[in-house]
Amino acid sequence: VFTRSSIGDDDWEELEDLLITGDVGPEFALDIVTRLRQQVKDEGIKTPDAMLAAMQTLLIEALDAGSGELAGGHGPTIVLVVGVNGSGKTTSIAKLAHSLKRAGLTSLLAAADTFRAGAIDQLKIWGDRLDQRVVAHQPGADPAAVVFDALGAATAAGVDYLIIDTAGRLQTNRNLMAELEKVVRVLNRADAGAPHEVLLVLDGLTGQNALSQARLFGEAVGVTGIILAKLDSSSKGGVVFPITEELAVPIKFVGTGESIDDLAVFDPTEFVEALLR
Amino acid sequence: RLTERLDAALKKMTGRGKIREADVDEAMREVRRALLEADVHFKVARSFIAAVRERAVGKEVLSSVTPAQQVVKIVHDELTELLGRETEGLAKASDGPTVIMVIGLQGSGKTTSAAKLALRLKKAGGTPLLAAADVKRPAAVEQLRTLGEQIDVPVHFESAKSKPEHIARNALDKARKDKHSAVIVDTAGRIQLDEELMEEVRRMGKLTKPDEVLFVADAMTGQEAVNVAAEFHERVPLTGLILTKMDGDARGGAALSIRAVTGVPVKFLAQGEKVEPLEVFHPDRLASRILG
Ligand SMILES: Nc1nc2c(ncn2[C@@H]2O[C@H](COP(=O)(O)OP(=O)(O)OP(=O)(O)O)[C@@H](O)[C@H]2O)c(=O)[nH]1
Ligand SMILES: Nc1nc2c(ncn2[C@@H]2O[C@H](COP(=O)(O)OP(=O)(O)OP(=O)(O)O)[C@@H](O)[C@H]2O)c(=O)[nH]1
Ligand SMILES: [Mg+2]
Ligand SMILES: [Mg+2]
Repeated sequence: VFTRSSIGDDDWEELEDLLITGDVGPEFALDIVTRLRQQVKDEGIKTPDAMLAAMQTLLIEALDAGSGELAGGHGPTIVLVVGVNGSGKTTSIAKLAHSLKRAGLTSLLAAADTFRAGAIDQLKIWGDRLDQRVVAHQPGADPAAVVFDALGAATAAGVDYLIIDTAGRLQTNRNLMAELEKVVRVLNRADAGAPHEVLLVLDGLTGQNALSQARLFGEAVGVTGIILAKLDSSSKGGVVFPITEELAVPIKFVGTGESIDDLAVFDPTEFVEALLR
Repeated sequence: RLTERLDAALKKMTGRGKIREADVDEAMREVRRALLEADVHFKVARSFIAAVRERAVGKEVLSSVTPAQQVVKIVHDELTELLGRETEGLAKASDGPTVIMVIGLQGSGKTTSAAKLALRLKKAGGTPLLAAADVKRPAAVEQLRTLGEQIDVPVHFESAKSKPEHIARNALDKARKDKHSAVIVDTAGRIQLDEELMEEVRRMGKLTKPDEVLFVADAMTGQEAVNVAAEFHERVPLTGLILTKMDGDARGGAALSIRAVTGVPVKFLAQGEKVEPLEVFHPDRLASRILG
């Protein structure tokens, strides 16, 4: 579209389709293309290059949701990691602990997924590889009890970060969302500011359901940041546009693979360039 | 809801004459929006709308239902047809153990689904063997072994140094020797862009000659579902699709896209985290869900 010498109706439709294939959703695609068309008309934009630049600017501005920095400086800073089943929480926690370690900051990991087969083992293996302590109980234990225990351990050990791994849960499961709210209450009681960071891990391949995930997890526990995992896949993760537009939650990190250093700070410019490719 | 949106789009139509092109334009825009919101691939949505338009235009406007209801019925029937017939269940080997492979993207629900398949076969009187061929993900073997214990199904596993295709091959040998009725191979999640891992899954297929290669897809997968499935299908022909996490509110449009583009039939729907029986696929129910 951006290489044609003149822009016709078909081209505008093609641009909309391009955005839709990136999972931005039909509503956002129509809105942003309509805005671009108006801007092209108002400003008399003639060249494809100028049009591409205008589109990129509109998209980058749409992702502005405030600071993407990870919370810090509390003693310890408590990070709660949540999200639907299989989105990449446990792996992202390992990656986060690794990058904190590289920055000279210590973490304690709480294995609060006491439900899924192999979940505690999985986090323990990562903890061993990173040489960071993992607090765990036995499978079937109360997640809130694990969190309470981990809080005490983190404070006693004087670590910089306590990162809590939780079980995957679908945002529409009332009982599991209530379980998560209980974990937050335990944290609130221990420290009024806690959790200092609530990171929602979204699978980059997810379509429009991600908006419902962001909404309902947000309502239940107050999401302060998003990790967009699996962006090494062929999908563009465009659902972050409607999410940012409606909820203004900053995208803090992106997961780019299954290895320990496959975590990057979110870069809106790079993200938009990839979307428009 | 789609019927309400179509009511508004078709309010100018009365109970007389035929459905005209202009009448359905706005209705088709609403249907397209509903499909895209349900994650149906935009090209699949486009050709679907064209097919519906063809079926609707020229039809007599019935006096027994509202125009919206009439259009919804055409859309629903067309969608049901496109989703394919009800599943015939799992293939069975003519002699020796039935070999089933589960493959798919990371975190889609393969390991859990493998256990559910084992339970299904066991409940039908079979003696399945699970094979833990994911040696990459931390504690993947532990995960499958724990699930196997929960449903009292044996799990063949080896050290992390074994190659996945050899684990699968050894499991098949064991299944033959111990007269298991089936062997279900759980594999590591992989993206279709990873040449090495796609080659690995192709080799596993060649070595074990599976009777079923089931693509496990998350119901909430977006537009890329088609490209992913098509690439997997190219490497090792898929015989069926398992759509997971259907207990949520994802509309599941990925199923339509995958089916429409690759022709792979939807076989089962997974409805929860616990190892319970899989739901057999009903096209009309999934059609209603996709339309929202
Ligand atoms: N390619 C790729 N795979 C990832 C990424 N992040 C996680 N994964 C993989 O996705 C799968 C699921 O990751 P987990 O960390 O277990 O996900 P989870 O959210 O903790 O899952 P549950 O606890 O079961 O809900 C694993 O196979 C990971 O290796 C990523 O950024 N890229
Ligand atoms: N709610 C729900 N959760 C499911 C369903 N199927 C699987 N899960 C959960 O989804 C997450 C991922 O499931 P796994 O079976 O580990 O997925 P996988 O495809 O084997 O993951 P990898 O091996 O890392 O690629 C786990 O938390 C499962 O409990 C389902 O039908 N509904
Ligand atoms: Mg986990
Ligand atoms: Mg697995």
